[in-house]
Amino acid sequence: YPLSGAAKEEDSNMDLAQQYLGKYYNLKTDTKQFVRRKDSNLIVKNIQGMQKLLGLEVTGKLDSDTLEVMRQPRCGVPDVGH
Amino acid sequence: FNTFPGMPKWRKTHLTYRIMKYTTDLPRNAVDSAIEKALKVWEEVTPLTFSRLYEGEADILISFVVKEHGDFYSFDGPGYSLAHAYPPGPGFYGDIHFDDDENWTEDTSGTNLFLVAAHELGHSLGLFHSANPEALMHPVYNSFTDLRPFRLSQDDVNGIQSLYGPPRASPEEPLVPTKSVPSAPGTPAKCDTALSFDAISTLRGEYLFFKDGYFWRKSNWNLEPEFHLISTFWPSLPSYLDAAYEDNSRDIVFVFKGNELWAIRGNEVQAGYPRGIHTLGFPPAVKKIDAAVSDKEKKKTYFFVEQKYWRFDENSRSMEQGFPRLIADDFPGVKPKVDAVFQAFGFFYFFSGSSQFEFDPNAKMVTRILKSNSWLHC
Repeated sequence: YPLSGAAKEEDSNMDLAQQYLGKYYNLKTDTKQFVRRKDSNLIVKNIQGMQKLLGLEVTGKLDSDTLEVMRQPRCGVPDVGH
Repeated sequence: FNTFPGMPKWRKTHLTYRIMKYTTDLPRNAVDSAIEKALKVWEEVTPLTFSRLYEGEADILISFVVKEHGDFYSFDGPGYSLAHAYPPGPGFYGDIHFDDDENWTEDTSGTNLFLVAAHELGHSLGLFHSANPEALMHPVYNSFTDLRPFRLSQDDVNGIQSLYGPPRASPEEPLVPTKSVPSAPGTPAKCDTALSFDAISTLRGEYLFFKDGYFWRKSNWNLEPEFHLISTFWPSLPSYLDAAYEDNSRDIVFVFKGNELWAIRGNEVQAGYPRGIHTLGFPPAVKKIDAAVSDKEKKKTYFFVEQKYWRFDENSRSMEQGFPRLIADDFPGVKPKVDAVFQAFGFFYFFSGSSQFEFDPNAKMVTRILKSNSWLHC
């Protein structure tokens, strides 16, 4: 079925989050996963790490504040040492 | 604040930087000023000093690049990653890359270059990202930061001082070296018959003979000259100077390198320097000067550039009309190019390679030809 609007947006948020966390938080996207789950333990932990370092409320969720920060221009040096 | 894993830091306090590639978003001198201003932010709270190189390997190489540019962190077009930098260390460590797909500006209408440069320099000096949203080292760019006057947060100051400590003692305490530097291998030897100089100036009745990163300090009351590192007296001055002269009436020595000049009084580099040499009235074609001397009686300063020279009136503080003129016409017998020149006992002493020409400005003739190092008691 074509993705509904909400599902499509959720998908693009997920893309954004995975790119951001991969670039700055050393998130290894788990290639074994068939379905990308935003509540996978790995992603939640990375989101919490990012929220903590960037002074956001630590929810572990892709809430609007967190997504907004992911869209903001920033320094390219990772926040978690590569 | 945070430092990088393993806490890498520079083991010296005088660092060099070189701008390798510019952006076309801004005039070059605007980029130069933004980088200088960003360096000053860290100089003011640490013992660190910086000088600019125009060739060769510097500690901090600065480039504007796009997308994949030869390291493992390619840029991503406009927005998102603005720049990145590497922690202290050899080779590419310490270097800074700006994403030239951003719109770099002097204000905040685009991405403010000074602000991002100050942040990236924090990385080049060893600071990692801070969780404090007020800190310069916070990773997210805050275009609403008040730029005038810009101030580091206490978090940034605590971070950088945890690596390098506070600034040196107050400038009132002169940096008096305890002893002159013994000449170690690789340093210039005063009695080398092929010795040439980069620049020579008088200073309060003494003579300073500059060579590479060092200088000999000669006074009339002791035979043996002292030998020092330039950075011992003037940490922020570059090495390999081009020219220097003393303006006696103002008790200032002007020092030249490339297209910049510094003013020093005693141990102190004067605020507001370096400035561009074109502020003196040189045409844009002049990229550097070879030598300079100021005639304290006539209050005229002579600037020598390859085969020609300019004359500057110290009273009106302006370059005189009718210049440049040929050195050969007005200083017959002096062989260009002139490396250095100073005035003593009413004569001009011109230095070219290992030769020195004593010139009588009244008789308009060379009275003696000597070895360049004849003043150093060999």
